[in-house]
Amino acid sequence: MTLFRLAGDLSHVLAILLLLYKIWTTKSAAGISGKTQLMFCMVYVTRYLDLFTSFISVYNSTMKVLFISASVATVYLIYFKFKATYDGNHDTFRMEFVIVPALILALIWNYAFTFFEISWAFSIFLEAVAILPQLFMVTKTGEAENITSHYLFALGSYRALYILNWIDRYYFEGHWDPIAVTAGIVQTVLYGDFFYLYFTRVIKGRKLQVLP
Amino acid sequence: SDGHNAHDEL
Repeated sequence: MTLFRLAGDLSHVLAILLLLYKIWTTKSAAGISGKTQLMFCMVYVTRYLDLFTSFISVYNSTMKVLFISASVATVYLIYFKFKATYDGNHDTFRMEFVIVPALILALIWNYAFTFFEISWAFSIFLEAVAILPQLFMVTKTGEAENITSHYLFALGSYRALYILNWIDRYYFEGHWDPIAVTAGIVQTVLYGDFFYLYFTRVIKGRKLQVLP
Repeated sequence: SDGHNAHDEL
């Protein structure tokens, strides 16, 4: 466990808790893409199928349970409890445009042609693009609440920190995970525009507005 | 570990 990976996981947990906090305290899913959260649910379920079969550490299992349960809770809040506040008209990204390619790629590029490994690769590829509906929604609505910006910053930082972790592991352990690294770079690059807006606006106390 | 199959990361 490198420091970067721990920092990345903690940033990920922070993002998940920030989102739950925002929806629960404002009793509103306004500005939040339900589609992104649905896909994150798929990411965790398809990635952690080994939750009951392979034990890595208490930390690993605890985080898996946390990610799955928190993402299910988030989807529940958006589509059921605070359904009336869900802004479906601005959450128009076609999920199949990312789910199908991720599945096809997972069938082609995986570490073994087994259900588990194909499911794992699908999860990695899907996670890389799962944020797209949320980023599209921010551009469509033209702005994002501050806490939503902080949520996105923490979420984008998590995989950026993992990239540092992968560099660290390659340098010290001499091996790397091509699928995870490739997808992780794509995932982090997709936040590029948001990171720019975040650092030029939100940090200076201004609302995150996508310049028209 | 044989690298890949031990998916030890989240």
